[in-house]
Amino acid sequence: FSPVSLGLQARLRPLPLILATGGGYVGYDQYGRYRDRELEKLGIEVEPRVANEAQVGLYKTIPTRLLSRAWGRLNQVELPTWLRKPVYSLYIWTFGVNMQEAAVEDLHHYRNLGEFFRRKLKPQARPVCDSHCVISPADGKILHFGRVRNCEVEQVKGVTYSLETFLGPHTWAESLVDATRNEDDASSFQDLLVTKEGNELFHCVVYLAPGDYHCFHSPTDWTVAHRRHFPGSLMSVNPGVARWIKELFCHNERVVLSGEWTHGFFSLTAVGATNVGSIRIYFDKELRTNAPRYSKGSYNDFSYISNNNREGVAMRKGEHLGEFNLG
Amino acid sequence: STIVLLFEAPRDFAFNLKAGQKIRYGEPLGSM
Repeated sequence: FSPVSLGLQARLRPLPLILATGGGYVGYDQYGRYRDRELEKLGIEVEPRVANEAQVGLYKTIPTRLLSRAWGRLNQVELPTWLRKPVYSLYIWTFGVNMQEAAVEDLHHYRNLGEFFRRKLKPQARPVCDSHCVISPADGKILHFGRVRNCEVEQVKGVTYSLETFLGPHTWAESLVDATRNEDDASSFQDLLVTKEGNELFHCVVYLAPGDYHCFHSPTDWTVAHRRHFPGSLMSVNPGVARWIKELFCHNERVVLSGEWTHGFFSLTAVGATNVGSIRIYFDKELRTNAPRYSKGSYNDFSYISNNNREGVAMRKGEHLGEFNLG
Repeated sequence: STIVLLFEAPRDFAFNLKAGQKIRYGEPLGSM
């Protein structure tokens, strides 16, 4: 009964309670997911189980930006030549990377994992489709696509986020949209974006897995007029989390490029995640993402339209546009 | 990481995709 053991016992006493409560909660949650899967197998549509405010708040307390920057620092450390092959081979095996398509297949060429992650592809590895007006800007998995309705965009089936929260206020378009269309004409934010009669607003979400090629390209012929950078969280954006956290893409750090294509408004948004917190746009040297400090809910605008360039940055379909970087 | 495309197009624009499918840069997403 020494004071030390009494103190230790006092500290250990809540542990079983915490474990039992946590275990019970996880068990209940897993049973619910199991039941949903069984119902889906029977063809019964099941509402996705979306996290509540408390769960999102709890998730957001995880210092994802700090972890992301630490992960980035770690992957800038130059690896000794003898260690490169085993480290990159483990990454290749874990994430199913296809090195035959890489422009440089020799693993010793990459000084660190950050460089390996930014690897380019052989030019002929990805022929750009000529017969369609919109192509995929990156390798990945199609999470969701379709028409935008009632200013809500689906990140995955059944889980939506607000178009206006995602893009921010419609101030970037003063220079794009002709003066005749003013704000009160449009019945909603969505109508503000659609500049031509008879058009609709469409969206497509491409998820890039850790083993995918992480550069992205121009999805069509368009001119980029404006960039809006939203600093934010760096929660994971894998499909499981996208099914669980509503408005996930509005919480995370992201860079919105907007402009015009032949049919009117066009935008591409790169959304960061825990392991890939940094976003680079090749023609935008000013952009700095995943900075240590930022004020919540803030964003910063940058226009590519200047006195001697009234159009913005012209991008051809398939042209190199940017990349995600570790950390 | 994720890339979100948002764009206006004529009503008859159609995606030739399936949710959950793998896709590679350069492959078609859809057309009018």
